[in-house]
Amino acid sequence: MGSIIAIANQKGGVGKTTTAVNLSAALAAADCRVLIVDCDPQANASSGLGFQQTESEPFTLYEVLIEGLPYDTAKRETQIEQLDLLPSSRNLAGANLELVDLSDRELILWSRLADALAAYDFIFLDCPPALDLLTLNALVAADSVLIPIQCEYFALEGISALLDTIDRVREFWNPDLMIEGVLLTMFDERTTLARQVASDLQEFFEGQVFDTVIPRNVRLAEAPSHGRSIIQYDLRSRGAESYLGLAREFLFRRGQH
Amino acid sequence: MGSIIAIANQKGGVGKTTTAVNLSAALAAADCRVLIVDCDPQANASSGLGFQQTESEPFTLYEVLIEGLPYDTAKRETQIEQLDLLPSSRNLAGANLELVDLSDRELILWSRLADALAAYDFIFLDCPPALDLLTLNALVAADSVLIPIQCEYFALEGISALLDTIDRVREFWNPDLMIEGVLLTMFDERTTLARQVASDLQEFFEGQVFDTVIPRNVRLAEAPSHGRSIIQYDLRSRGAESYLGLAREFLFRRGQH
Ligand SMILES: Nc1ncnc2c1ncn2[C@@H]1O[C@H](COP(=O)(O)OP(=O)(O)OP(=O)(O)O)[C@@H](O)[C@H]1O
Ligand SMILES: Nc1ncnc2c1ncn2[C@@H]1O[C@H](COP(=O)(O)OP(=O)(O)OP(=O)(O)O)[C@@H](O)[C@H]1O
Ligand SMILES: [Mg+2]
Ligand SMILES: [Mg+2]
Repeated sequence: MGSIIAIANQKGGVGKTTTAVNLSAALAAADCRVLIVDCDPQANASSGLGFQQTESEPFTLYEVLIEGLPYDTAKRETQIEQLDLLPSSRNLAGANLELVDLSDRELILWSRLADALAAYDFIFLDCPPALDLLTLNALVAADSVLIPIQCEYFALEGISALLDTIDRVREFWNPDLMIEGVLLTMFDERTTLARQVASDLQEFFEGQVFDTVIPRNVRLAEAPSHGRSIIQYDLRSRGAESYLGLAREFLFRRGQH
Repeated sequence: MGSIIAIANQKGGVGKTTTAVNLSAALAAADCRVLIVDCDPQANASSGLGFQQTESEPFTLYEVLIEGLPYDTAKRETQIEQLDLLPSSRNLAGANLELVDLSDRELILWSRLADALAAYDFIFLDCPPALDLLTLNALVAADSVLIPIQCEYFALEGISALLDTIDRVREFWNPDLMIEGVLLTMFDERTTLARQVASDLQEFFEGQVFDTVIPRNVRLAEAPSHGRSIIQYDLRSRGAESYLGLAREFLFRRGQH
């Protein structure tokens, strides 16, 4: 049975989508069957994998959540073997309000993904930069949560709000929710700020921080404009190396669970 | 009478808060009377100006919006002469749901800030990374909107959704809402990506892009951990230079309006 991993942090621009796309692509290259669910109305994971929002776009996560469309009617194959996508679109922004009136509104995504568990080894949920009903749905559906963190001051600030939300999710809906790990992203080893924040985080999260650190690497920011993951775009880049290393560490850590 | 300027872009991590704090501080240094309203539950503008969320924190924007507390009871003086802050806190995250049931829910912030117009030259609204009811309230209350944009691919993607929202706000609530300008942030002139995206933006927004470009400069990321603006933290940095330049250009462009 597959595992569901939410990639969440309400702080904006910390590398959630970049991690969802590139960790998934690296795991697919290692022969895992992977599904990315784009839970963000910005639909960056969808466009990062080459899916542009067009009027003729048949189905997205919105129809799955709100209209009960089966997930595999909306899912798409990507250019990467073994990696599928459940795309998002702008109308998902309406879901935050439309979900409010449904009964068991926090459990909707969990129930919609039940059939996907048999078809995939890993299902990654790319969350929007907010602790809203979409992110809540993702945390309730997930077995674990991977937390990307930029090594900067504002990133530290938001951690306790996220951990409180995780505690609340455990208390009311998902008692077994674990922390998959904390991933340091856009790390620039030349700045004292980054080193300082990194050591604060390692102390605060003792043992839950991935050894793999993702460096700031412009190739990672270029790849999505070509609709490709970093593995396809520039395999020799430090960005590709770091996400392949993360995939190895991710599998290794799971092998011990 | 003062002007209200929303700083908005639903893409996360593009420099909204950094611009709100440092443009305000530069204008205050130029003898303008400025108020920052922190409309983000992450409360980064509040902590960036040295206000930590504590249990004993008397009042924030939440009480002003939801309980009708007068704005000047919640406002605080900062360490910067002529710059005040209406702080945020975590419980503002609840406002998105609580505002839904109020009549004229889009006009609440606008009505709460009416008294502030006589007391300030400029009121900056730091928005969260979402096109939610808080951002909608900010766009309805504002005379103009300043759009910070990182020169990266995903940042381009979200522009049309933001412009559509601005059009909707003009149609239903605020016909005179203008674009104050588009600000290129975290610009790294060494990368082709940044130069490419910058020229795309200049073509798309003809004439609305500020000449001042904010470079990537680690001092800007360090300043908030000391609770200071870049002007106080490191006046000689490229970060301080660029925000002082932006303040000059901002005033110059307004002098022509
Ligand atoms: N390690 C990296 N090096 C350089 N650029 C990066 C790196 N990781 C991400 N980026 C770029 O930084 C920007 C923010 O990253 P991304 O969009 O993945 O963050 P996010 O947390 O998903 O943002 P949001 O909060 O808006 O969903 C993007 O333009 C992305 O291409
Ligand atoms: N020009 C710059 N150079 C270097 N770092 C910067 C610059 N501008 C902002 N930063 C840093 O980048 C991060 C993102 O900036 P900031 O928090 O201001 O963006 P935001 O758009 O307000 O984010 P959010 O969407 O979460 O509200 C912060 O850690 C900030 O300190
Ligand atoms: Mg994202
Ligand atoms: Mg901000």
